[in-house]
Amino acid sequence: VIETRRLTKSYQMGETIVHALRDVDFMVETEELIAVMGASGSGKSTLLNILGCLDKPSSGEYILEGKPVSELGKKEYAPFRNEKFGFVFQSFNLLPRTSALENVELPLVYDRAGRVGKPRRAAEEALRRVGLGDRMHHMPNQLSGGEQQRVAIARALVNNPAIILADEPTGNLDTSTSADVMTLFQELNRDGMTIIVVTHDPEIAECAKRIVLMRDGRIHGDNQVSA
Amino acid sequence: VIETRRLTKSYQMGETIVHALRDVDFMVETEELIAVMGASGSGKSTLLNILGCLDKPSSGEYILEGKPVSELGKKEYAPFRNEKFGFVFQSFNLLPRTSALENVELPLVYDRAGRVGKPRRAAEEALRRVGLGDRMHHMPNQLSGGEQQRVAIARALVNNPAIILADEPTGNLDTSTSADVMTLFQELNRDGMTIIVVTHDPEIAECAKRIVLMRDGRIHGDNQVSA
Ligand SMILES: Nc1ncnc2c1ncn2[C@@H]1O[C@H](COP(=O)(O)OP(=O)(O)OP(=O)(O)O)[C@@H](O)[C@H]1O
Ligand SMILES: Nc1ncnc2c1ncn2[C@@H]1O[C@H](COP(=O)(O)OP(=O)(O)OP(=O)(O)O)[C@@H](O)[C@H]1O
Ligand SMILES: [Mg+2]
Ligand SMILES: [Mg+2]
Repeated sequence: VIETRRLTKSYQMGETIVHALRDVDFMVETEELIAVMGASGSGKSTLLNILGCLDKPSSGEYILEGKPVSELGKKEYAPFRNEKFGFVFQSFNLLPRTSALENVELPLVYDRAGRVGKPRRAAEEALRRVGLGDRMHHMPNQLSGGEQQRVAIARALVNNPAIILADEPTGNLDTSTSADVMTLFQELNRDGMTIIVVTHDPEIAECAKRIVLMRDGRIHGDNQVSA
Repeated sequence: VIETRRLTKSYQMGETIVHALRDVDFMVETEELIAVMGASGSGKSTLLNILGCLDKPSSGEYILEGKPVSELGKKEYAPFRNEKFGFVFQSFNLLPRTSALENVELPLVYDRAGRVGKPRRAAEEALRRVGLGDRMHHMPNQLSGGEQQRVAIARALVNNPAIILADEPTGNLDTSTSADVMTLFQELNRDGMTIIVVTHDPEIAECAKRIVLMRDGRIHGDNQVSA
Protein backbone atom coordinates (compact mmCIF):
# COMPACT_ATOMS: atom_id res chain seq x y z
CA VAL A 1 0.00 0.00 0.00
CA ILE A 2 3.00 2.28 0.61
CA GLU A 3 6.16 2.35 -1.44
CA THR A 4 8.98 4.86 -1.39
CA ARG A 5 11.89 4.90 -3.82
CA ARG A 6 15.12 6.72 -3.11
CA LEU A 7 13.38 9.22 -0.88
CA THR A 8 15.60 12.04 0.34
CA LYS A 9 14.94 15.13 2.43
CA SER A 10 17.54 17.83 2.96
CA TYR A 11 17.51 21.23 4.61
CA GLN A 12 19.85 24.07 3.69
CA MET A 13 21.08 25.74 6.89
CA GLY A 14 23.24 28.62 5.81
CA GLU A 15 26.50 26.98 4.77
CA THR A 16 25.63 23.41 5.82
CA ILE A 17 23.14 20.92 4.52
CA VAL A 18 21.25 18.67 6.96
CA HIS A 19 20.43 15.33 5.33
CA ALA A 20 17.36 14.24 7.29
CA LEU A 21 16.61 11.34 4.90
CA ARG A 22 19.02 9.71 2.45
CA ASP A 23 17.81 7.30 -0.25
CA VAL A 24 15.02 5.61 1.67
CA ASP A 25 13.38 2.62 -0.05
CA PHE A 26 10.51 1.49 2.15
CA MET A 27 7.64 -0.85 1.30
CA VAL A 28 4.55 -1.51 3.39
CA GLU A 29 1.80 -4.03 2.62
CA THR A 30 -1.78 -3.47 3.85
CA GLU A 31 -2.50 -4.64 7.39
CA GLU A 32 1.09 -4.54 8.54
CA LEU A 33 1.94 -3.43 12.10
CA ILE A 34 5.39 -1.87 11.96
CA ALA A 35 7.58 -0.29 14.66
CA VAL A 36 10.19 2.22 13.50
CA MET A 37 13.07 2.80 15.89
CA GLY A 38 16.31 4.73 15.82
CA ALA A 39 18.33 7.37 17.62
CA SER A 40 17.07 10.89 18.23
CA GLY A 41 17.54 12.78 14.96
CA SER A 42 17.77 9.69 12.73
CA GLY A 43 14.90 10.81 10.48
CA LYS A 44 11.87 8.94 11.84
CA SER A 45 9.47 11.91 12.09
CA THR A 46 10.66 13.21 8.74
CA LEU A 47 9.82 9.87 7.10
CA LEU A 48 6.45 9.68 8.84
CA ASN A 49 5.52 13.22 7.77
CA ILE A 50 6.28 12.41 4.13
CA LEU A 51 4.31 9.14 4.33
CA GLY A 52 1.36 11.04 5.80
CA CYS A 53 1.47 13.66 3.01
CA LEU A 54 2.32 16.38 5.53
CA ASP A 55 5.65 17.10 3.86
CA LYS A 56 7.25 16.56 0.46
CA PRO A 57 10.60 14.88 -0.19
CA SER A 58 13.53 16.77 -1.72
CA SER A 59 13.84 13.95 -4.26
CA GLY A 60 12.62 10.40 -4.83
CA GLU A 61 9.13 8.99 -5.25
CA TYR A 62 6.28 8.13 -2.93
CA ILE A 63 3.65 5.79 -4.28
CA LEU A 64 0.51 5.35 -2.17
CA GLU A 65 -2.07 2.70 -3.12
CA GLY A 66 -0.48 2.52 -6.54
CA LYS A 67 -0.61 6.27 -7.30
CA PRO A 68 2.39 8.62 -7.19
CA VAL A 69 1.57 11.20 -4.54
CA SER A 70 3.45 13.92 -6.43
CA GLU A 71 0.67 13.83 -9.02
CA LEU A 72 -1.96 14.99 -6.52
CA GLY A 73 -3.25 18.48 -7.23
CA LYS A 74 -3.01 21.11 -4.53
CA LYS A 75 -6.74 20.92 -3.83
CA GLU A 76 -6.73 17.14 -3.59
CA TYR A 77 -3.98 16.89 -1.00
CA ALA A 78 -5.77 17.70 2.24
CA PRO A 79 -9.03 15.73 1.73
CA PHE A 80 -7.02 12.77 0.41
CA ARG A 81 -4.75 12.84 3.45
CA ASN A 82 -7.61 13.26 5.93
CA GLU A 83 -9.45 10.35 4.49
CA LYS A 84 -6.50 7.93 4.33
CA PHE A 85 -4.51 8.70 7.46
CA GLY A 86 -4.89 9.03 11.19
CA PHE A 87 -1.87 10.84 12.56
CA VAL A 88 -0.56 10.95 16.12
CA PHE A 89 1.96 13.80 16.23
CA GLN A 90 5.08 13.69 18.39
CA SER A 91 4.02 17.02 19.93
CA PHE A 92 0.28 16.23 19.90
CA ASN A 93 -0.78 19.39 17.99
CA LEU A 94 -4.05 19.82 19.87
CA LEU A 95 -6.04 23.03 19.36
CA PRO A 96 -5.49 24.93 22.63
CA ARG A 97 -8.87 26.66 22.94
CA THR A 98 -10.88 23.54 22.15
CA SER A 99 -11.93 20.79 24.53
CA ALA A 100 -10.62 17.24 24.28
CA LEU A 101 -13.95 16.15 22.80
CA GLU A 102 -13.98 18.86 20.15
CA ASN A 103 -10.34 18.15 19.28
CA VAL A 104 -11.20 14.50 18.68
CA GLU A 105 -14.28 15.39 16.59
CA LEU A 106 -12.22 17.58 14.28
CA PRO A 107 -11.23 14.98 11.63
CA LEU A 108 -14.92 14.06 11.26
CA VAL A 109 -15.65 17.55 9.99
CA TYR A 110 -14.07 16.30 6.77
CA ASP A 111 -16.08 13.09 6.74
CA ARG A 112 -18.60 14.27 4.17
CA ALA A 113 -19.29 10.73 3.01
CA GLY A 114 -20.71 10.16 6.48
CA ARG A 115 -18.80 6.92 6.80
CA VAL A 116 -18.46 7.18 10.53
CA GLY A 117 -21.91 8.15 11.78
CA LYS A 118 -22.59 10.76 14.47
CA PRO A 119 -19.32 12.69 15.04
CA ARG A 120 -20.00 13.42 18.70
CA ARG A 121 -20.68 9.78 19.53
CA ALA A 122 -17.64 8.51 17.63
CA ALA A 123 -15.47 11.06 19.44
CA GLU A 124 -16.85 10.10 22.88
CA GLU A 125 -16.26 6.45 22.10
CA ALA A 126 -12.67 7.08 20.96
CA LEU A 127 -11.94 9.03 24.17
CA ARG A 128 -13.37 6.25 26.31
CA ARG A 129 -11.17 3.71 24.54
CA VAL A 130 -8.08 5.60 25.69
CA GLY A 131 -9.38 5.96 29.25
CA LEU A 132 -10.43 9.62 29.06
CA GLY A 133 -14.19 9.28 29.48
CA ASP A 134 -14.03 11.65 32.47
CA ARG A 135 -11.80 14.26 30.81
CA MET A 136 -13.85 15.06 27.67
CA HIS A 137 -14.56 18.68 28.45
CA HIS A 138 -11.09 19.63 29.67
CA MET A 139 -9.03 22.01 27.56
CA PRO A 140 -5.56 20.74 26.62
CA ASN A 141 -3.93 22.92 29.30
CA GLN A 142 -6.21 21.26 31.86
CA LEU A 143 -4.85 17.85 31.01
CA SER A 144 -1.70 16.03 32.05
CA GLY A 145 0.97 15.34 29.42
CA GLY A 146 -0.11 11.73 29.07
CA GLU A 147 -3.77 12.73 28.83
CA GLN A 148 -2.97 15.15 25.98
CA GLN A 149 -1.09 12.36 24.27
CA ARG A 150 -4.10 10.10 24.56
CA VAL A 151 -6.41 12.78 23.13
CA ALA A 152 -4.05 12.89 20.12
CA ILE A 153 -4.33 9.09 19.83
CA ALA A 154 -8.15 9.16 20.03
CA ARG A 155 -8.23 11.84 17.33
CA ALA A 156 -6.13 9.66 15.02
CA LEU A 157 -8.57 6.73 15.27
CA VAL A 158 -11.90 8.49 15.19
CA ASN A 159 -12.45 8.57 11.43
CA ASN A 160 -11.48 4.92 11.03
CA PRO A 161 -8.58 5.59 8.67
CA ALA A 162 -6.94 2.92 6.51
CA ILE A 163 -3.48 3.83 7.83
CA ILE A 164 -2.42 5.09 11.26
CA LEU A 165 0.92 6.89 11.57
CA ALA A 166 1.84 7.29 15.23
CA ASP A 167 4.92 9.31 16.18
CA GLU A 168 6.06 8.17 19.62
CA PRO A 169 2.50 7.73 20.94
CA THR A 170 3.56 6.48 24.38
CA GLY A 171 6.46 8.83 25.23
CA ASN A 172 4.45 10.43 28.05
CA LEU A 173 2.64 7.33 29.27
CA ASP A 174 3.35 4.98 32.15
CA THR A 175 4.04 1.32 31.39
CA SER A 176 0.51 0.12 32.00
CA THR A 177 -1.19 2.85 29.92
CA SER A 178 1.39 2.28 27.14
CA ALA A 179 0.52 -1.40 27.10
CA ASP A 180 -3.19 -0.47 26.79
CA VAL A 181 -2.41 1.73 23.79
CA MET A 182 -0.44 -1.04 22.10
CA THR A 183 -3.25 -3.54 22.77
CA LEU A 184 -5.64 -1.08 21.13
CA PHE A 185 -3.32 -0.78 18.10
CA GLN A 186 -3.11 -4.57 17.86
CA GLU A 187 -6.92 -4.83 17.88
CA LEU A 188 -7.25 -2.15 15.20
CA ASN A 189 -4.60 -3.96 13.16
CA ARG A 190 -6.49 -7.24 13.41
CA ASP A 191 -9.55 -5.37 12.13
CA GLY A 192 -7.62 -4.36 9.04
CA MET A 193 -5.77 -1.11 9.80
CA THR A 194 -2.21 -0.64 8.58
CA ILE A 195 -0.23 0.85 11.48
CA ILE A 196 3.25 2.40 11.59
CA VAL A 197 4.46 3.38 15.08
CA VAL A 198 7.67 5.35 15.65
CA THR A 199 8.87 4.43 19.11
CA HIS A 200 11.87 4.48 21.41
CA ASP A 201 10.34 1.83 23.65
CA PRO A 202 11.50 -1.75 22.99
CA GLU A 203 8.40 -3.09 24.77
CA ILE A 204 6.18 -1.30 22.26
CA ALA A 205 8.31 -2.49 19.34
CA GLU A 206 7.99 -6.09 20.50
CA CYS A 207 4.21 -5.86 20.03
CA ALA A 208 4.66 -5.08 16.32
CA LYS A 209 5.08 -7.67 13.56
CA ARG A 210 8.04 -5.95 11.91
CA ILE A 211 10.76 -3.63 13.23
CA VAL A 212 12.50 -1.09 11.01
CA LEU A 213 15.66 0.58 12.34
CA MET A 214 16.77 4.01 11.15
CA ARG A 215 20.17 5.61 11.47
CA ASP A 216 21.45 8.92 10.08
CA GLY A 217 18.56 9.25 7.67
CA ARG A 218 18.78 5.72 6.27
CA ILE A 219 17.05 2.44 6.90
CA HIS A 220 19.63 0.43 8.75
CA GLY A 221 17.66 -2.74 9.54
CA ASP A 222 14.30 -4.30 8.69
CA ASN A 223 13.18 -7.50 10.39
CA GLN A 224 10.09 -9.55 11.00
CA VAL A 225 9.41 -10.03 14.71
CA SER A 226 9.51 -13.71 15.59
CA ALA A 227 6.24 -14.44 17.40
CA VAL B 1 15.90 21.49 51.54
CA ILE B 2 12.30 20.86 50.43
CA GLU B 3 9.39 20.07 52.70
CA THR B 4 5.70 19.97 51.90
CA ARG B 5 2.93 19.49 54.47
CA ARG B 6 -0.56 18.38 53.54
CA LEU B 7 -0.25 19.87 50.07
CA THR B 8 -3.44 19.75 48.05
CA LYS B 9 -4.37 21.05 44.62
CA SER B 10 -7.90 20.97 43.28
CA TYR B 11 -9.58 22.32 40.18
CA GLN B 12 -13.25 23.21 39.97
CA MET B 13 -14.60 21.95 36.64
CA GLY B 14 -18.22 23.05 36.48
CA GLU B 15 -19.99 20.60 38.79
CA THR B 16 -17.04 18.33 39.51
CA ILE B 17 -13.83 18.86 41.43
CA VAL B 18 -10.60 17.34 40.15
CA HIS B 19 -8.26 16.51 43.03
CA ALA B 20 -4.85 16.64 41.38
CA LEU B 21 -2.97 16.44 44.72
CA ARG B 22 -4.35 15.19 48.02
CA ASP B 23 -2.48 15.73 51.32
CA VAL B 24 1.05 15.36 50.03
CA ASP B 25 3.81 15.28 52.67
CA PHE B 26 7.10 15.17 50.87
CA MET B 27 10.61 15.80 52.23
CA VAL B 28 13.80 16.16 50.25
CA GLU B 29 17.32 16.57 51.66
CA THR B 30 20.01 18.40 49.69
CA GLU B 31 21.93 16.33 47.17
CA GLU B 32 19.22 13.71 46.78
CA LEU B 33 18.57 12.12 43.37
CA ILE B 34 14.91 11.15 43.33
CA ALA B 35 12.75 9.52 40.65
CA VAL B 36 8.99 10.15 40.83
CA MET B 37 6.83 7.62 39.04
CA GLY B 38 3.11 6.98 38.70
CA ALA B 39 0.27 6.53 36.23
CA SER B 40 -0.68 9.22 33.73
CA GLY B 41 -2.75 11.79 35.64
CA SER B 42 -1.52 10.81 39.10
CA GLY B 43 -0.32 14.34 39.94
CA LYS B 44 3.41 14.24 39.16
CA SER B 45 3.60 17.41 37.05
CA THR B 46 1.28 19.22 39.45
CA LEU B 47 3.61 18.41 42.35
CA LEU B 48 6.71 19.41 40.38
CA ASN B 49 5.16 22.74 39.35
CA ILE B 50 4.38 23.60 42.98
CA LEU B 51 7.88 22.60 44.10
CA GLY B 52 9.36 24.80 41.36
CA CYS B 53 7.21 27.79 42.44
CA LEU B 54 5.39 27.76 39.10
CA ASP B 55 2.04 27.10 40.75
CA LYS B 56 0.47 27.48 44.20
CA PRO B 57 -1.27 24.77 46.19
CA SER B 58 -4.97 25.01 47.06
CA SER B 59 -3.99 24.29 50.67
CA GLY B 60 -1.05 23.06 52.73
CA GLU B 61 2.44 24.42 53.15
CA TYR B 62 5.61 24.42 51.09
CA ILE B 63 8.84 25.16 52.93
CA LEU B 64 11.93 25.67 50.80
CA GLU B 65 15.35 25.99 52.45
CA GLY B 66 13.59 26.64 55.74
CA LYS B 67 11.34 29.46 54.47
CA PRO B 68 7.61 29.15 53.77
CA VAL B 69 7.22 29.92 50.07
CA SER B 70 3.80 31.49 50.66
CA GLU B 71 5.58 34.38 52.42
CA LEU B 72 7.42 35.42 49.24
CA GLY B 73 6.24 38.74 47.84
CA LYS B 74 4.98 38.93 44.28
CA LYS B 75 8.15 40.64 43.12
CA GLU B 76 10.45 38.13 44.82
CA TYR B 77 8.88 35.05 43.25
CA ALA B 78 10.40 35.00 39.77
CA PRO B 79 14.03 35.93 40.60
CA PHE B 80 13.97 33.53 43.56
CA ARG B 81 12.67 30.72 41.37
CA ASN B 82 15.12 31.43 38.52
CA GLU B 83 18.04 31.38 40.88
CA LYS B 84 17.12 28.20 42.74
CA PHE B 85 15.66 25.94 40.07
CA GLY B 86 16.45 24.53 36.68
CA PHE B 87 13.23 23.20 35.15
CA VAL B 88 12.79 20.72 32.31
CA PHE B 89 9.14 20.98 31.24
CA GLN B 90 7.15 17.99 30.01
CA SER B 91 6.29 19.96 26.87
CA PHE B 92 9.71 21.70 26.63
CA ASN B 93 8.34 25.26 26.46
CA LEU B 94 11.00 26.55 24.08
CA LEU B 95 10.58 29.99 22.52
CA PRO B 96 9.61 29.24 18.93
CA ARG B 97 11.29 32.18 17.18
CA THR B 98 14.57 31.78 19.05
CA SER B 99 17.46 29.46 18.21
CA ALA B 100 18.48 26.56 20.44
CA LEU B 101 21.49 28.59 21.64
CA GLU B 102 19.41 31.65 22.52
CA ASN B 103 16.81 29.48 24.25
CA VAL B 104 19.54 27.99 26.45
CA GLU B 105 21.05 31.42 27.23
CA LEU B 106 17.73 32.73 28.45
CA PRO B 107 18.02 31.82 32.19
CA LEU B 108 21.40 33.61 32.29
CA VAL B 109 19.68 36.89 31.48
CA TYR B 110 18.58 36.75 35.12
CA ASP B 111 22.05 35.94 36.40
CA ARG B 112 22.87 39.48 37.52
CA ALA B 113 25.28 38.23 40.15
CA GLY B 114 27.34 36.95 37.24
CA ARG B 115 27.81 33.63 38.92
CA VAL B 116 28.08 31.72 35.73
CA GLY B 117 30.45 33.74 33.56
CA LYS B 118 29.92 34.41 29.86
CA PRO B 119 26.32 33.44 28.98
CA ARG B 120 27.09 32.48 25.38
CA ARG B 121 29.94 30.15 26.39
CA ALA B 122 27.94 28.51 29.17
CA ALA B 123 25.06 27.93 26.74
CA GLU B 124 27.33 26.40 24.08
CA GLU B 125 28.88 24.14 26.67
CA ALA B 126 25.47 22.98 27.96
CA LEU B 127 24.32 22.18 24.41
CA ARG B 128 27.48 20.19 23.73
CA ARG B 129 26.92 18.19 26.90
CA VAL B 130 23.58 16.98 25.54
CA GLY B 131 25.05 16.20 22.09
CA LEU B 132 23.67 19.24 20.25
CA GLY B 133 26.93 21.01 19.39
CA ASP B 134 25.93 20.93 15.71
CA ARG B 135 22.34 22.11 16.19
CA MET B 136 22.93 25.39 18.06
CA HIS B 137 21.49 27.71 15.48
CA HIS B 138 18.43 25.66 14.60
CA MET B 139 15.02 27.02 15.55
CA PRO B 140 12.87 24.62 17.62
CA ASN B 141 10.76 23.72 14.54
CA GLN B 142 14.00 22.72 12.80
CA LEU B 143 14.79 20.19 15.48
CA SER B 144 13.58 16.66 16.06
CA GLY B 145 11.40 15.95 19.13
CA GLY B 146 14.31 14.49 21.03
CA GLU B 147 16.56 17.40 20.07
CA GLN B 148 13.99 19.87 21.41
CA GLN B 149 13.84 17.86 24.62
CA ARG B 150 17.62 18.06 24.95
CA VAL B 151 17.58 21.83 24.41
CA ALA B 152 15.11 22.02 27.32
CA ILE B 153 17.51 19.93 29.42
CA ALA B 154 20.51 22.11 28.53
CA ARG B 155 18.53 25.22 29.45
CA ALA B 156 17.73 23.73 32.87
CA LEU B 157 21.41 23.20 33.71
CA VAL B 158 22.99 26.31 32.29
CA ASN B 159 22.69 28.58 35.32
CA ASN B 160 24.03 25.91 37.68
CA PRO B 161 20.92 25.79 39.86
CA ALA B 162 20.80 24.19 43.30
CA ILE B 163 17.79 22.06 42.37
CA ILE B 164 16.83 20.52 39.04
CA LEU B 165 13.20 19.54 38.46
CA ALA B 166 12.90 17.42 35.33
CA ASP B 167 9.44 16.41 34.07
CA GLU B 168 9.84 13.28 31.93
CA PRO B 169 13.13 14.47 30.39
CA THR B 170 13.67 11.34 28.29
CA GLY B 171 10.16 10.69 26.91
CA ASN B 172 11.31 11.48 23.36
CA LEU B 173 14.80 9.97 23.54
CA ASP B 174 16.12 6.61 22.41
CA THR B 175 17.60 4.27 25.01
CA SER B 176 21.21 5.29 24.47
CA THR B 177 20.56 9.06 24.55
CA SER B 178 18.35 8.57 27.65
CA ALA B 179 21.21 6.77 29.38
CA ASP B 180 23.53 9.71 28.51
CA VAL B 181 21.07 12.13 30.09
CA MET B 182 20.85 10.06 33.25
CA THR B 183 24.65 9.80 33.44
CA LEU B 184 24.77 13.59 33.16
CA PHE B 185 22.23 13.93 35.98
CA GLN B 186 24.24 11.52 38.14
CA GLU B 187 27.43 13.59 37.58
CA LEU B 188 25.62 16.83 38.45
CA ASN B 189 24.23 15.13 41.55
CA ARG B 190 27.70 14.02 42.64
CA ASP B 191 28.77 17.67 42.23
CA GLY B 192 26.09 18.71 44.72
CA MET B 193 22.85 19.30 42.77
CA THR B 194 19.56 18.10 44.20
CA ILE B 195 17.65 16.43 41.36
CA ILE B 196 14.02 15.30 41.11
CA VAL B 197 13.10 13.47 37.89
CA VAL B 198 9.52 12.54 36.98
CA THR B 199 9.75 9.53 34.73
CA HIS B 200 7.76 6.62 33.30
CA ASP B 201 10.94 4.74 32.44
CA PRO B 202 12.03 2.12 35.00
CA GLU B 203 15.59 2.20 33.61
CA ILE B 204 15.81 5.90 34.45
CA ALA B 205 14.32 5.36 37.89
CA GLU B 206 16.91 2.69 38.66
CA CYS B 207 19.67 5.29 38.27
CA ALA B 208 18.17 7.37 41.09
CA LYS B 209 18.87 6.85 44.79
CA ARG B 210 15.22 7.02 45.88
CA ILE B 211 11.95 6.24 44.09
CA VAL B 212 8.68 7.92 45.02
CA LEU B 213 5.44 6.46 43.62
CA MET B 214 2.34 8.57 43.11
CA ARG B 215 -1.22 7.42 42.66
CA ASP B 216 -4.44 9.45 42.41
CA GLY B 217 -2.78 12.58 43.76
CA ARG B 218 -1.12 10.90 46.75
CA ILE B 219 2.28 9.53 47.57
CA HIS B 220 1.76 5.81 47.46
CA GLY B 221 5.34 4.55 48.02
CA ASP B 222 8.74 5.97 48.91
CA ASN B 223 11.82 3.77 48.87
CA GLN B 224 15.58 3.98 48.80
CA VAL B 225 17.05 2.23 45.80
CA SER B 226 19.31 -0.57 46.89
CA ALA B 227 22.63 0.00 45.14
N1 LIG C 1 -5.83 23.14 34.97
C1 LIG C 1 -6.42 21.97 35.24
N2 LIG C 1 -7.77 21.90 35.35
C2 LIG C 1 -8.36 20.73 35.62
N3 LIG C 1 -7.73 19.56 35.79
C3 LIG C 1 -6.40 19.57 35.69
C4 LIG C 1 -5.66 20.76 35.40
N4 LIG C 1 -4.35 20.45 35.34
C5 LIG C 1 -4.25 19.12 35.59
N5 LIG C 1 -5.49 18.59 35.79
C6 LIG C 1 -5.80 17.20 36.11
O1 LIG C 1 -5.03 16.82 37.26
C7 LIG C 1 -4.56 15.48 37.14
C8 LIG C 1 -3.07 15.42 37.43
O2 LIG C 1 -2.36 16.10 36.42
P1 LIG C 1 -0.78 15.99 36.28
O3 LIG C 1 -0.39 16.83 35.11
O4 LIG C 1 -0.12 16.32 37.56
O5 LIG C 1 -0.55 14.44 35.99
P2 LIG C 1 0.80 13.65 35.71
O6 LIG C 1 1.00 12.69 36.82
O7 LIG C 1 1.90 14.61 35.40
O8 LIG C 1 0.44 12.82 34.40
P3 LIG C 1 1.31 12.45 33.08
O9 LIG C 1 2.16 11.30 33.48
O10 LIG C 1 0.23 12.07 32.12
O11 LIG C 1 2.07 13.66 32.67
C9 LIG C 1 -4.89 15.02 35.71
O12 LIG C 1 -5.90 14.03 35.77
C10 LIG C 1 -5.39 16.26 34.98
O13 LIG C 1 -6.49 15.99 34.14
N1 LIG D 1 13.14 22.14 9.29
C1 LIG D 1 14.35 21.61 9.55
N2 LIG D 1 15.48 22.30 9.24
C2 LIG D 1 16.69 21.79 9.49
N3 LIG D 1 16.92 20.60 10.04
C3 LIG D 1 15.84 19.86 10.37
C4 LIG D 1 14.51 20.32 10.14
N4 LIG D 1 13.65 19.38 10.59
C5 LIG D 1 14.41 18.37 11.05
N5 LIG D 1 15.72 18.65 10.94
C6 LIG D 1 16.84 17.77 11.30
O1 LIG D 1 16.65 16.52 10.65
C7 LIG D 1 17.04 15.45 11.52
C8 LIG D 1 15.95 14.40 11.56
O2 LIG D 1 14.82 14.91 12.21
P1 LIG D 1 13.62 13.97 12.66
O3 LIG D 1 12.62 14.87 13.32
O4 LIG D 1 13.14 13.16 11.52
O5 LIG D 1 14.30 13.01 13.73
P2 LIG D 1 13.66 11.85 14.61
O6 LIG D 1 14.25 10.57 14.18
O7 LIG D 1 12.17 11.96 14.58
O8 LIG D 1 14.18 12.18 16.05
P3 LIG D 1 13.48 12.09 17.51
O9 LIG D 1 13.57 10.67 17.91
O10 LIG D 1 14.38 12.98 18.34
O11 LIG D 1 12.10 12.62 17.40
C9 LIG D 1 17.35 16.06 12.88
O12 LIG D 1 18.73 15.99 13.14
C10 LIG D 1 16.86 17.49 12.78
O13 LIG D 1 17.75 18.40 13.45
MG1 LIG E 1 10.77 12.50 15.99
MG1 LIG F 1 2.94 15.11 33.69
